[in-house]
Amino acid sequence: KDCFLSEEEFKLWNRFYRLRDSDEIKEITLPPVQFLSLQNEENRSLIKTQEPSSGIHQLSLSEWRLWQDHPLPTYQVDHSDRCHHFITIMQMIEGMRHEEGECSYELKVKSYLQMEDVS
Amino acid sequence: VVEAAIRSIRQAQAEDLPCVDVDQLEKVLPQL
Amino acid sequence: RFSHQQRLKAAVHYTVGCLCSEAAADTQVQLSRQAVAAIAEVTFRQCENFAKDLEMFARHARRSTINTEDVKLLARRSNSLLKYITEKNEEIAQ
Repeated sequence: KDCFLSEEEFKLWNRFYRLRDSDEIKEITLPPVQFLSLQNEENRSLIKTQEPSSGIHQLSLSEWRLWQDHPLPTYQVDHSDRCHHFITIMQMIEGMRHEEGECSYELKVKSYLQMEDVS
Repeated sequence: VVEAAIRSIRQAQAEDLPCVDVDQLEKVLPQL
Repeated sequence: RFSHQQRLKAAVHYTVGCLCSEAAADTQVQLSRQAVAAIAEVTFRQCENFAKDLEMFARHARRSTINTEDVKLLARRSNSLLKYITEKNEEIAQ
């Protein structure tokens, strides 16, 4: 009726979904987000990626990157522009992974460089 | 750009590598 | 139009190369050409996202000119970035 779980729903939640102390993983967190480039030198080195304490599982944003080099099927809502950009970059990285020294991207782009565009 | 560079360098250092390559950037990219 | 975009991409790539060397300067780590190229492409595409957002913010405020308020909105998701951008904006304003 309102925004809270009803008695019945609460029981269901409690039984099927709630993480318990007995569970190996008691809490899920996302990696902390700080702009390293905005920190000055000293405390930039202080920021250690803290080992999450036991029972807290820190989600990894890069663990499944093998799947992220092509758009997966969608239902009713397409991938965002940013997502397509990300996928394209991952494909680009895959293509460059075994390149040594000379960089194909650079060779292609360099011919268009005009210094007045830079300044 | 600076954030991408610093994070990739950090990743290379964590892997004891003298050079950042696309593999390191790939790992930090989602966070960017 | 295509060559205009290619020229922009070349300028971004050149600038990214300079910024990456600066960032790597006080470490013993180098960035491969491929890493710099990938960062340049990420940057170029991110600028496309920024441009669309900025246009949207300005239009939302019924302006036909994008101003620094719109830029601040780009940084809204991170307090430290927003603070940095706001300070930079004040510096420029002076």
